[in-house]
Amino acid sequence: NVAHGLAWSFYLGYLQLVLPRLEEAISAFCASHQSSASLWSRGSKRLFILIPINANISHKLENEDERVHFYDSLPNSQLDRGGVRGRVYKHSVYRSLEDQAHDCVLEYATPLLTLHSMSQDRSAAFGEPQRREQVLLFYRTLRDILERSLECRNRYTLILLNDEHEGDPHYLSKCILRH
Amino acid sequence: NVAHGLAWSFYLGYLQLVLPRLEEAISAFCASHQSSASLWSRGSKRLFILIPINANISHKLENEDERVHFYDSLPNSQLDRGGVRGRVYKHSVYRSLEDQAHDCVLEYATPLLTLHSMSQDRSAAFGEPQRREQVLLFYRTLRDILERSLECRNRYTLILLNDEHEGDPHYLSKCILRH
Ligand SMILES: Nc1nc(=O)c2ncn([C@@H]3O[C@@H]4COP(=O)(O)O[C@H]5[C@@H](O)[C@H](n6cnc7c(N)ncnc76)O[C@@H]5COP(=O)(O)O[C@@H]3[C@@H]4O)c2[nH]1
Repeated sequence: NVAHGLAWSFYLGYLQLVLPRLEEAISAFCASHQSSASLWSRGSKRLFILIPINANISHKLENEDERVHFYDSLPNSQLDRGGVRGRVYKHSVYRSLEDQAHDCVLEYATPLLTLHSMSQDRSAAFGEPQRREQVLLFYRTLRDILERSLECRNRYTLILLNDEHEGDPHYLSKCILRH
Repeated sequence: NVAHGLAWSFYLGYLQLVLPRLEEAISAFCASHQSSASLWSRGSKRLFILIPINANISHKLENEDERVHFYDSLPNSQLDRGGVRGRVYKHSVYRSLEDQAHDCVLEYATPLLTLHSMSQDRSAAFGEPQRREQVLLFYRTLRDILERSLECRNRYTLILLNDEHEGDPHYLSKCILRH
């Protein structure tokens, strides 16, 4: 089951490494970005991870919603990983202009890009009908792993997006507001 | 089969992105690192990907072999990926001092870190006996994907390491020499 392994990979190779340092990175960011400091609520100092069921992932979030703008990157983390010296881990801060301004750390769950591409490559033995089911399995597996993780507690929010959002030009900013 | 998905992910989310740009990155590196320029052979301008069957991965290659030293990083690539603006992809150049000096781009296959950690987490439903078999499945799947990829042709070498290397303090430098 591809999704099972990708959820574990996403946790072990990324979330487990970056979430424990996230609060500190956001504080450093607010200290160096005065205009941002007042635009975070306590509940928003986490990584918002978007999981669209149809795995339609954009590389630029502002293309999904004109009220969402890339603001700046959080300070980078550098870690030695598997022979790569100082591998860089970074997150993007977005400003959402839905009624009032909000800053938040937002990104898609990148393993969904793999699920999407695999469903289009004939040799991957994985088609579009299975993809939806695999996205849901990815979401459930990841949710269960993260719920058991003490070091990641309260540092993330998984946002499962169903297809209704596809017609809405402001789904992302509304989503940010809701969470 | 976890290894099947991890091999596809490693190709679609990493090798397919970085290998086509590798030759250019190495040329730029040689131009800015005069002492390095003469230490590459034509066959060595590729990414050497280490795949130890026991999945025992080190984060610092020089800890594996005292004749191998981290020299510098190749120029970084930055790509917008899944909402992360300017995600950084970088590789490390190692100098091997086995008989004469050689420079090369070397790293472990990162998904093996996931296989290793999963085999140690009781909730991942994946134990040490299956791990060896999964590493071999990862290697074969990756090899087959890469052989079909025109854009990655001649830009990589997969190095499958069996357990005999474990006793040898210079296995890595000898390996580099051989390839
Ligand atoms: N050596 C190496 N250098 C890299 O820069 C790199 N980037 C990816 N990979 C490996 O390729 C495969 C596909 O990557 P993807 O991005 O889809 O999944 C990644 C991605 O969803 C997330 N992740 C890891 N690093 C980052 C990062 N810097 N920013 C955002 N997400 C990240 O966590 C997953 C697992 O990462 P790794 O377990 O490090 O190995 C990956 C994976 O096996 C890399 N391998």
